[in-house]
Amino acid sequence: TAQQSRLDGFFKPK
Amino acid sequence: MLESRLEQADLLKKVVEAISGLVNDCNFDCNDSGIALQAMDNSHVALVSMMLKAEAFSPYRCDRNIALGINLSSLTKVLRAAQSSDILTLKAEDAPDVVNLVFESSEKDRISEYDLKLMDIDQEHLGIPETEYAASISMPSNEFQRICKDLMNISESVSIECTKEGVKFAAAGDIGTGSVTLKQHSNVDKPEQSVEIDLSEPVALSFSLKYLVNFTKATSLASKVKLSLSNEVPLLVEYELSGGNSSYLRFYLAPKIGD
Repeated sequence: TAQQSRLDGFFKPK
Repeated sequence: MLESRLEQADLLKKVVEAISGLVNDCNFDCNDSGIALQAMDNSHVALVSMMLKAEAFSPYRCDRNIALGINLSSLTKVLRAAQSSDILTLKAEDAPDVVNLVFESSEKDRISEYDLKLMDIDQEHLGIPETEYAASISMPSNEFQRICKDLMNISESVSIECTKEGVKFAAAGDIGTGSVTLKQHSNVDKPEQSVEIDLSEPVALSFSLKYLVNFTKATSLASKVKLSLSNEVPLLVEYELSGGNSSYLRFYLAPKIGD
């Protein structure tokens, strides 16, 4: 089944 | 200091209602361009980003950067005291312990005044890269809400597939499957009913419906919603706020990956 990804992998802290 | 006056308390009431299911505490960052907010949900799957431009207020004054750390359930309690059509004024000192909210009825001679205690919130800001999305879909916000709610009865996930034929929302669950397909069409008499699809390449992604349904709590803020997608990047769900001054409420949702 599909795994829920996290936003941390896409958006980095400024 | 901050002093900002909104013609309709309803706008802030609805924004707070729309985001309080995702976020408990967050900073309202005030500066001379307006009031901004960025916060992730606890599981780091969804992010809300709000911008209320100075032009959305009349008048608006904020001389320096002020972060108002607010517990949203406390703010909700205070905002319950505001009638939707009340004029709402937010005020804060430069290094504030409280934010002052004043609700004025234009019809009755009533002025309500509340001070809400602020909290220190150590919140990291995420850089959201400017993205050229492969597909963007502009559609009636109530239609999007309806589709998400209907498909949540079938499954916890929805696949969104956008091709030049249209956009297909599909769900598969224990009881069976369901899908809704929308084709591009323009309604000249009621432009808010139009569906516009801007596609540079086909996209297919899956998302959690629980989050999407949560985002659609913003439906009453705007007649249209814009979905922006690219393969393997977060979905952007955007509602325009208060007509034409580029104020917005945006939600980002991380996709489900691998099947």
